[in-house]
Amino acid sequence: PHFIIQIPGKNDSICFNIDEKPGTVLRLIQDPVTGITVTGQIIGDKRSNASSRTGKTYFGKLGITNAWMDFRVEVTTEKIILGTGAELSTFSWLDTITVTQTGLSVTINRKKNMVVSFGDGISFVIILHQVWKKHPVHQDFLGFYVVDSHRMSAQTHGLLGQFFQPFDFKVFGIRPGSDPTKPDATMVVKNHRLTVTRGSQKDYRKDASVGTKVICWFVHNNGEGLIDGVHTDYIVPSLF
Amino acid sequence: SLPEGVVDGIEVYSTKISCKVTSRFAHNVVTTRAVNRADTAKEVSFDVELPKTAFITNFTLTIDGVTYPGNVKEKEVAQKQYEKAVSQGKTAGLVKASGRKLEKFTVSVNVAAGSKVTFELTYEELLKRNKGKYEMYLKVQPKQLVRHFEIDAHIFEPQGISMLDAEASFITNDLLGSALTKSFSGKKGHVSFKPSLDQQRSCPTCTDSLLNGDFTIVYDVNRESPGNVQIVNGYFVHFFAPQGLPVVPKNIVFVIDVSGSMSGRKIQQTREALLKILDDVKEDDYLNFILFSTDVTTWKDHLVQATPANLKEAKTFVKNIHDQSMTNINDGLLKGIEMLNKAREDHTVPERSTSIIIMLTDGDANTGESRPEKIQENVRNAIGGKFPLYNLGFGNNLNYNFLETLALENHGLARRIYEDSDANLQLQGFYEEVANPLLTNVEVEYPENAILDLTRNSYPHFYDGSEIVVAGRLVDRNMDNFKADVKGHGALNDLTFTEEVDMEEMDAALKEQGYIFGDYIERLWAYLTIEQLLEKRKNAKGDEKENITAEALDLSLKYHFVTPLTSMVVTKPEDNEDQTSIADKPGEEAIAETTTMSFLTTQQSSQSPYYYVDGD
Repeated sequence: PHFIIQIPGKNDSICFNIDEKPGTVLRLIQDPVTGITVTGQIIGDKRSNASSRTGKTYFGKLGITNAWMDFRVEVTTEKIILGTGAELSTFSWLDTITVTQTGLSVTINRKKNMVVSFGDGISFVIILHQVWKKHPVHQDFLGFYVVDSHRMSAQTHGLLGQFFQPFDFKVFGIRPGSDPTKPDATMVVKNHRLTVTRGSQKDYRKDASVGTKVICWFVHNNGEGLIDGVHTDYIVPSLF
Repeated sequence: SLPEGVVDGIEVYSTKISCKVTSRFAHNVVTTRAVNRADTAKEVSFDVELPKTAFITNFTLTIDGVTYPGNVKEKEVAQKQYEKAVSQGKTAGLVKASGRKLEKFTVSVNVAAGSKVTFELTYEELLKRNKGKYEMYLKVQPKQLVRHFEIDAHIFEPQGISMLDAEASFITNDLLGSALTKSFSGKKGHVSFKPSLDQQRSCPTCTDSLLNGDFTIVYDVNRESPGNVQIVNGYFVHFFAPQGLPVVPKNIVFVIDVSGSMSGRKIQQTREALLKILDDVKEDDYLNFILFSTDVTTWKDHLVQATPANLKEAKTFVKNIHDQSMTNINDGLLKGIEMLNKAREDHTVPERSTSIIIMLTDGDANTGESRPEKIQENVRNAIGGKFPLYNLGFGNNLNYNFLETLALENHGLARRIYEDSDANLQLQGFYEEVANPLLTNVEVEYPENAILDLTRNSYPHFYDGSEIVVAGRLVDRNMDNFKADVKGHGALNDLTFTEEVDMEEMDAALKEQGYIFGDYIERLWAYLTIEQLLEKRKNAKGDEKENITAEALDLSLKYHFVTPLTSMVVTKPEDNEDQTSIADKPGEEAIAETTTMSFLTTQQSSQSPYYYVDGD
C-alpha cells in the first residue's frame, strides 16, 4: 500500500509504502477521544501466498469502529457489513445506499466508493478498485482516504492518524538519484535526517480508474524515520 | 371399440397448460381439445381452477375450426344478458370460489357427433414473493386419460434465476422423474411436465387418471442489488427486496377470540399455534395476549420483553386458554391498541421497534359495541395510523368483509384461516410472514414530474422474504436515465437505497424480453393498479367510491381483465340465436355462497342454450 500525506500550508506531500505479507492488519487511525479506530488488512496479488513478501500487496479489507457508538463497518472488495454488536446489516458494492443514524452517515455509491462520516468533521472515503476479473496477477482492492479529520483529537495515532496534527519537515540538498527522472534529497523530519526520492502517487478520489497525479517526497524502508517507531509497531492481530 | 381416454363418447385428446412468466408476471393459457366420438350430440365440460389473485383475460371456444372469442364487458351489461337467460330458465355458473387459493372456471357446450371443440382460457397474475420465493400454483385435474397432457412453463427474469423447482402433490418422485424436466440458466428457466398415457394411469391396468392435485412451480431471482427497475414502452416496474438487514424488534399484541364458538378444535388449534409462535419470538421482541369473549382479560397489564422466563410464563398462560360466552371484538381490540400506545408513550419498548396487532376471531361481534361501523371508527381513532392491524378470520361464520375493511383501514390485511386440520399451521404461517420486519415506513420516491399513474409507493413494513413492487408510467419515454430512492427505517438506522437505471444498459439486459411477451410491464402495471383500486374501493364511500370504481372499470375493459367489475361474454351464433357464456370473478365474500351458484346442464331443445355465471 502507498501512503500519501498531504501537508497543509506546505503545498507538498510525503509518501511511503508499507510492505508486509498478506494477512497483516495495520492500524491506520486510532483516536482514544472520539473512539474511532481504522484498520486495514493486506491481501496479496493472485500469485502470492501467505508468506510472500515479493508480490504486489493491497488493502483488501478495512475496518472502522467507533467504540463510543458501539458501531463498526467492515469493508471488503465484495461486501460491506455494518452495525452494532450482533445486529449487522450486509450490503454489496452493487448497492447505492445511504445509512444514517444519529452522529453517523454511511453512503455506498455502487461499484465506486463509500463515504463514512461521524457527524461534522470526521469523514472517510473508501474507494473500490476493480480490475479485470481474469487478470493474471491483480485483484480488486480498496483505497482509504481521510477527507476530513478536524474533529479528531490531538491524541490520534496510527500510520495515518499521527499526521493529522501539524508537523514540520525540511527538504534540501536535491541531487540526482539512481533514476535520473527522480532526484534524491535530504529530509529532516521528527528529528530524523532521511534520504528521500522525488516521486509521484495517485489520488483516486475523483476517478478510481485514472486517478490524479500527486507529486511527493518518497520515504524509503516502510516510512522509517517518518513514522513514529517502526512499521511493525502498527501491526495488530485483527481488524477489530 | 373406442380409443383409450374416451369417457361417455368424449375423448379429451389434448390438454396443455402453457405458462410464460416475465419478471413475476405470469401469462397462462389452458387449452383443452376434445372430440365427440359418439353417434349423438354430447355435452363437453371444461373445468379449470385458477388462482384467486389471477384475472381471466380471454376465453375462446373453437368448434369445428370456427373460433368464438371472448369480450370483456361491464358487469351490468353482462347482467342484462344474464337476466334474459334467467327469464328463459337457464343459468350456468362459470367461475366460483374453490378452496383456499383457487377459483373454479367451468363451461360446457353441446358438441355434435364427430365434431371437435377447443377451449382456451387465458389468465394473468403477478406472482408475489412470500418467504423468499415466488410460487406458481396450477391445479391438475383432467378426470380422464389424455393422450397429450402437458404443462410447459417458461420463466424469464432479467435479474437471473437463483433457484427453480417444481413438484406435484399427486405423483411419486419416481414417476414424476421421467415426466418432469426442470432447468434454469441465467435469466431463463423451463419446467415441463409431460406424462405419457401409462404414467397417467392410477395403476398399470387402470383407465382412470392419477393426475389430480396441485402442481407447484417455485423460484427466486438473484439479488445482487436490493432493487431492480425495468422499463419497457414507457412503463416501469420497480422490484425492491433488500437482504442482509437485521430484523426490527416487534411489539406484538395478540388479540384472541375465546368466545363459545371457538370451543373444541378451534381453540385447541389456536393454543397449538400460539405455543409454536412463542418458540419463534425473538428476545428483542415485546408481547402480550388479550383474550376477549364477553369480557376482556389480559396476560399481563403491559407489554413484556420476550425473555426466556417470560416466554415460559406465556406458554403456561396459553395452555390455559379456554372458551366462554360471547364475542366482544371492540373491547378486545381497544385494549390491545391502548397497550401498544402506552408502551410507546412510556418508552417501555425500544425506540427503533415496530408495533403490530394481530386479531383472531371466528365470529361477528355480538356483545358490547357490536355495530361494525362504530367498531371501525373506534379502532381507526385509537390506532391513528401508527401501526398495522392484521385480522385473521377463522372459518366461514363471520363477516369477512368487516374484518378486511377494519384491517385495510389500519394499514394491515385480513387473512382467512380455513377450518381444517392444518389451521394451526395456517396461523403459524401468517405469523412467519410478519415475524421479520426489516424496514418500517418504506417510501419509494421517483423524480418529480417524471412519472405518472404510480401504484402504491408507501408501505408500513418490508418483511424478510417478501418484495415491494411499484409500477408506473414515464412522462418522457425517451429519458436517458431513471432514478428511484427507497427510504425506510431499519433496526439500527435509517436507510436510503438508490436505484439508478441507465436506459442503454437496461435495454441490453431486457433485449430478450421479446422471448416472452413485450408489453408485460404495461399489463403488470394495469394488473397492479386494478388490484390496488379494488382494495381501496372496499373502504371508500360516496363519490370517492364511484370514481375508484370508474377508474378500475375503465382499466379492466381496456386491458381485458375479468375483475369483480367486469364479465367476459362469449357469444356463439346457433340456430339463429346466440349461445352465450359469461365468466365472472367472485370476491372472497362469495366463499360461503358457492352453493348458491348453479350450473344447469339440462337444456330444453326448443330454446337456445345459454351458459352463464352468477358471481358475487
